[in-house]
Amino acid sequence: VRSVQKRSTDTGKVEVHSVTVDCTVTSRFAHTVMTSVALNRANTSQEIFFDVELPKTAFITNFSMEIEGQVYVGEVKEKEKAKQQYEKAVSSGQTAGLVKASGRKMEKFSVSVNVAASSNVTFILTYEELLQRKMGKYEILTRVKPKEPVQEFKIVADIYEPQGIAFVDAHATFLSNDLLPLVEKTVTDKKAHISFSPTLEQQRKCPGCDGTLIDGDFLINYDVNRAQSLGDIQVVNGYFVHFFAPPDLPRVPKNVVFVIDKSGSMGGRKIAQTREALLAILNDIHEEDHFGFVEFDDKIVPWKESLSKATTENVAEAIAYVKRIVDVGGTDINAAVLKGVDMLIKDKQANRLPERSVDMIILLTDGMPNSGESHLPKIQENVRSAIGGNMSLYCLGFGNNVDYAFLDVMSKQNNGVARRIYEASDAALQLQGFYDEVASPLLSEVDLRYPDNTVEFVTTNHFSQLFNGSEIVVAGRLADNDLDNFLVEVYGQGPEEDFQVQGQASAINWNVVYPDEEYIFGDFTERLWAYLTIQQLLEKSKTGSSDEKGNATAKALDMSLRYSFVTPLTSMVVIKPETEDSTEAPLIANKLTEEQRQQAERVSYRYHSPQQRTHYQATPTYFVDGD
Amino acid sequence: PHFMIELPDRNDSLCFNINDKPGTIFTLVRDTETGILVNGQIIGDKKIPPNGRINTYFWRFGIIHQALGVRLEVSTRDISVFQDSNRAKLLWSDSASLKAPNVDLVVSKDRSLTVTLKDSVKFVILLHKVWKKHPYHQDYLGFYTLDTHLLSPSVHGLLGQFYHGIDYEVTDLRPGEVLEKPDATMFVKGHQLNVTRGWQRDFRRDVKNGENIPCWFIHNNGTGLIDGDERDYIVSGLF
Repeated sequence: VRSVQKRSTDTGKVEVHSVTVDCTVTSRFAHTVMTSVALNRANTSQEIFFDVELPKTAFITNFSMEIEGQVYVGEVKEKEKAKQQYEKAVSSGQTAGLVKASGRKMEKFSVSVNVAASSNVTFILTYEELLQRKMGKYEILTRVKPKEPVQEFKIVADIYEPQGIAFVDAHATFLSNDLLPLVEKTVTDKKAHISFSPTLEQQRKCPGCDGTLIDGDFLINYDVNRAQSLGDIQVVNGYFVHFFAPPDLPRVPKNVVFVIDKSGSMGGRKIAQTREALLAILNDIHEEDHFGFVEFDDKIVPWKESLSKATTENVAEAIAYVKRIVDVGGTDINAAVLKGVDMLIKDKQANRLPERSVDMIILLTDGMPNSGESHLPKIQENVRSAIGGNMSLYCLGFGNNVDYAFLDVMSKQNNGVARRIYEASDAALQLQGFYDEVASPLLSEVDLRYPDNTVEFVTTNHFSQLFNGSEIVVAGRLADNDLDNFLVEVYGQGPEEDFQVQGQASAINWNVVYPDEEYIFGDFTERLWAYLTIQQLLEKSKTGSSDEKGNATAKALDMSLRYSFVTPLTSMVVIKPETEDSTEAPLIANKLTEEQRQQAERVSYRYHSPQQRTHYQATPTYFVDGD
Repeated sequence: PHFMIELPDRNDSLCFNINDKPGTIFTLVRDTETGILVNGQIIGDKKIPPNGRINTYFWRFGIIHQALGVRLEVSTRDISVFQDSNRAKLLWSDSASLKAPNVDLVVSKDRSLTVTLKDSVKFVILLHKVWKKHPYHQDYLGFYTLDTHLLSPSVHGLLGQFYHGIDYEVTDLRPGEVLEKPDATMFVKGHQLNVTRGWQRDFRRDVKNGENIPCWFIHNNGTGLIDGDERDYIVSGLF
């Protein structure tokens, strides 16, 4: 929470009474309410800002303001309809509430409102997200940046996990030795409570100073117990959710081809970071895995025509090879990826790779194909047809100018995902981090099956892989509301044999599991299902056929409106109170797509403060002159 | 005039020439959001040189910062500053500095003018003085933008469009017409261009001889590199 702040420091005073972040997680579904109360102590009205950051994976579900006892509540509308109000506001010079990109994990929500002299304003922002399990843990990230010490500052998180909590860690980037003991953590079998509430004095950088120590990320990580190989199925209020991440599965060997763009535009940091990350990956590669490299510019040059087993000798040879990769030339993504696919197919056919193993291609590029086939839909079509659903394609896109949408669609069409690699100092770590997530497949071709006649509107239930440290989540609605038992089966391919389990799911009696909690937050399983369904529909609206795209978009819009989620298809409109002589202007909260975020970041580069600019050693010069 | 886009991050530069009839006025920078406009007018040589090539140069720039209410007219003859209803005139023959609320000017005698517009942009205009009795050439100006980071994302113009940075790739290096200037293929803004490795001069340090900066030269008035073509940047007046 960047909390409330004044537009100008020379005019009146804004006193921030409180900043509270209240997060409730129930079965991975997090519901966070950020509240900030401020008083305009000046003797004239002035504009007060509410500036917060929320996770990219979250959907805003509500925003309201209370000014002089009057509450202004947000309403989710179809984006196009909201846009008309938004454009009216912008054209009349009003500040509209905006969601902007803010780094890798967060996006920024910012609004301002005119507050009369000696009046209070309360801002309340609510958002929800399904926490994703990565590397064996869930993460609740709260970014806090109040400008000054705040009378009441509080971060509270309550985690309810009926499976039982395996561990909880809470830490913050700003924690000093003095602040550390203020993080309170209470963990019982199925419940955790974390709070952090420093006093005004404890927030100060030094006694009597204005500055605050509270500036950074507050992180809570936890995991749940996993005893059942079937996973955990929870049935609540007519909806079910199935969390599948069985313990103690051996990893499946993988065959990975790294397709590396070494064209001229990868020059400088990008290629250096690529080398650095590949070296780190090679040092960690499992000995039973096979790997290969295809480096490309306008020419396609495989390291070797076949994949190599990750023996010590081969890895040493690969390390020497990676160190020699230099940037030059154009970009032929099409031929390079097809070469990688071809290598995997040929090696599989020639029995050079283990029969039960997972095939994947990791493409590292900054995009912009300009050699060979350069028509993007044609490349996607070629790659999809070559892969034929038999392997996964992961795309790592470097830099702000990469055509992310192209990579995103291409990966999703081939059972993979795309990830942007931000060119910050830790780009190599981002690459490694991504690789670590996919480094250990446990199962392939995972199918989660439920009786057809008892469930409906089930989210995606087939997954090409399950990776160690991750989790598969499927949710759906029960056709019969009274049903509290149903048969669940899971199939998958393991390294030695097929994985096959079945069991009975039963409804949880929350009053028994949490007898002291009167209210957690109502219909969370239904909202979890809606969140997951919307996410998957939004993906389908990008990758499906044109008919599928239209249907998926319409359904996603309908559900976003029904469940009051601010998604890329909807906006939240709050009618903003204005001064007596001006008309009402709406505030709008939008959700950015990854492409829009990228666009915003290209722009925001231009708004670095002068201090930040001094970090750049060389400044570009643009000039015109004569000889 | 030759345009140069220096890209220190890539340790590389792009360059191109824009020529048209003497008297033509081009928009170099236009930022509608911040209200900044830089136009420049070209002149030709006094008469057609023996080689028959008409060279053109900038001799006059008009600069406006609408929000700050500042207008500057800089020519090879003198420098005029208008702010609100005030006007000041500076001569190239004097070293002078002027500090107004929204604009700082520093004139280095017969050499350069540094302009800083408050919270927006900083640039230098160089004066190239040519021997008065030179049979062909006459005085001309160079325009160097030094700090553009506060301009808006919508900034455009012959120079302004590059303030966002530019993505390009060069491949297929091959011998060119001149031995020391190889040709190559450049992929930029969706175009495939034939470019030549050459150099152009940066006169900031040495206004007389300049300093050679290697660059990829884009032929035909920067066609393919600039958005549209050079005629799209022609305007009828300096302001």
